[in-house]
Amino acid sequence: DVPLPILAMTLYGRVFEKDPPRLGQGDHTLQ
Amino acid sequence: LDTFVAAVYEHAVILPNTTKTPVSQEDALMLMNKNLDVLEKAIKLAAEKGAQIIVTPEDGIYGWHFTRETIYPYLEDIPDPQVNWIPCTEPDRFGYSPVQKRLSCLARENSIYVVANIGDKKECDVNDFNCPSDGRYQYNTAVVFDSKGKLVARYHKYNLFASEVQFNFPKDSTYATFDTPFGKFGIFTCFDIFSYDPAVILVDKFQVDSIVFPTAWMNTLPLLSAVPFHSSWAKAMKVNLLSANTHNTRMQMTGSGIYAPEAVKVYYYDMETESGQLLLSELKSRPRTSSNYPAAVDWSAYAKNVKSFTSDQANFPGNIYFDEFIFTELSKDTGNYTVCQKDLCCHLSYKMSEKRSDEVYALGVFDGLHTVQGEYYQQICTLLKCQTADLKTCGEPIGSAFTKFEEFSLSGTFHTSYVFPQIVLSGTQLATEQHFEVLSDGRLQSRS
Repeated sequence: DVPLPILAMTLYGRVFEKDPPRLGQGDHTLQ
Repeated sequence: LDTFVAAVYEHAVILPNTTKTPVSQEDALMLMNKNLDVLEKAIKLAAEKGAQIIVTPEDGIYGWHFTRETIYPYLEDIPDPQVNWIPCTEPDRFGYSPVQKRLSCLARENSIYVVANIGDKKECDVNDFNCPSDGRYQYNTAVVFDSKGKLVARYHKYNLFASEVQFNFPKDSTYATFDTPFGKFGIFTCFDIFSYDPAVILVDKFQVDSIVFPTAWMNTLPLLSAVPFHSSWAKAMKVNLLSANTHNTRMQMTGSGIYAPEAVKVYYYDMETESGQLLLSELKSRPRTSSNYPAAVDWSAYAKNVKSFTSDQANFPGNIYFDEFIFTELSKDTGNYTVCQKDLCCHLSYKMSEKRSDEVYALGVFDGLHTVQGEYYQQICTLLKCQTADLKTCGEPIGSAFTKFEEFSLSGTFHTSYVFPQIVLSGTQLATEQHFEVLSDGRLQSRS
């Protein structure tokens, strides 16, 4: 139980039913 | 077999020269053979150390920075595994296939399953409405050869990343699995790990025990660094994950590991050198039947039933990887905070060893569709160190931290059962199961 030097602690949730059919087919791309 | 020894190899890929015109097939093979020379040493060493399967990275044989035309000399026609083919003993059966032959022979001669990533080409014609104008489909492809050298699995990457213009999206999703004496395996590649189809389906519907995962993953702190994210996926999905990343520090690519549902077995993260690394670990063949298999978690059970913490301090906006979060600062050495966006509220209780004046931490929340380099819906609760003491930097990447947390509890009112818990420590190291636990009511908390 050594105290932790935390950079980030995360609960990362994915709501699949709100996704488009395929992840890579979004209209937006990184400029 | 109840257990098996797995290996992954983080490979510092030898890249081709960037060119706008395609090289000859001979030059392409020469480059690929240089990478295969390195992989051969790793495969032999892994086999000598008792490994029964080895995973090598995505793009690990031909590299990257291709156009549709310039990758063509690197491609081979990869048949359906149902043809029952050992390329090592029948190298000419399906035309030009020197890379498949070499991989098959490496598997056969070392009696080890070999997982690799190569490119598949499939000719098509005008009767096919979707056929590209150059008359062929090109697929980012994972292949598996069993310990006799037989091609036992072929997987066309379903969710291509935005920059993979050299490849086609497969028309339909395919599910690549293969059975071994040490459990049932599934395959997907890199960006697929964000997906329901095929990643979650392989686990929930096909009930695989282990996933082999070739990847070329660019780390993006604070949320999407390879080792923390991939290990959290294995923990949440309750399968073994054998993750082999490429190694290229200029591209922020490092972070491979062998992850079991109950524990991180071994991982590698190295931004200091340009070396590859072989990792080995023993795993349970069928983790679902294990006595210490993690219990099911209701991720919102605690958060939905607890009263929100009130605070008179103002929240503020911040950006993480193009997503606009709402943050609140952790202003004291001990405290309780709630921060909400749309349908998601995140609750945090914590105790620091001391509140340092030179480091600022914030609790952030995001509930929305990510729209850059792919679209996917996220609900995120995160406690993070801001890059500087200026609150405008909260969410920007930072590599070191000195503030220590003695106690913490983080939870959220998630509207999904797919929640991936991760803790990243100073130096981008991983907090392990010794440090934290996930309770069945959805709290991520420190072990006392």
